[in-house]
Amino acid sequence: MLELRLVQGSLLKKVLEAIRELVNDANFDCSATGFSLQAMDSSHVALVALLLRSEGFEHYRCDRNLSMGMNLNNMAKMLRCAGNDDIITIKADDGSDTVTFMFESPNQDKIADFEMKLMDIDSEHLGIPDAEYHAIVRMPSAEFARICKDLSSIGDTVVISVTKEGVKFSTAGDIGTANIVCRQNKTVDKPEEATVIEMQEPVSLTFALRYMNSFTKATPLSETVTISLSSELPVVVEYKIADMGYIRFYLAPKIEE
Amino acid sequence: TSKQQKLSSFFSHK
Repeated sequence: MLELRLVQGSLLKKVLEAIRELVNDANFDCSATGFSLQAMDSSHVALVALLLRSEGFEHYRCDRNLSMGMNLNNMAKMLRCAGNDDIITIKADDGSDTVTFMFESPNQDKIADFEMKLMDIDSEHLGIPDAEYHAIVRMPSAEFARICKDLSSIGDTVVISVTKEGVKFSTAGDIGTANIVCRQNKTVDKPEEATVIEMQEPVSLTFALRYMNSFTKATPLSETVTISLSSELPVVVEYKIADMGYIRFYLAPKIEE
Repeated sequence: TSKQQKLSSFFSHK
């Protein structure tokens, strides 16, 4: 028996919108820790890891560990039927091949339930080692989204370079080149507007902008984004989800052949 | 030209 009641149902709606472009089908894993997902994109260069901790749910019952295979586009279709202020409850019985999403309006005058078929998904689970990153950049998520969008109109890849001076996003294409430098800026009115760079050593890596743009679909989840870089390691683009957890995107760097 | 590395070359399979 599984019953997860999320008062801020809009968070789940936003999570689905953030990942459904990257991943078609995925297993949601439910355990005492929380509701989580790990899935790779079809070309195996990007990975999404989601955690919504059990403490973030108003009611969290998970009698035994359960893995539920879902088509994310179908799940998003159902969750779009929930109002932004609705409370969402996810329910499943042991051994069932369906999951139920229940939507309650804030004043309880409308209650809807949507039952979705589950699917068997053979997913690879990757062990992600803890890494020491050469540079960690925290910046406003909207700014990062704007940069990725702007650069993708010029080129296909972005070079992210971190130095003491700041973080530089560069691209090149048929029509020309573009460089955007964001300097460390801690003296702002609100902490979420700051750009903060923690650098052990300079790092410069190249990534496909198509994936970066896909990651920025998570922008509505968090006002800030954290980009962790190390030479020859996948970049981690992390959006914190309120007090509940995170959504992390890993992307392998491009290498010269 | 440059190619994108596969994540499996960084992360181990569980």
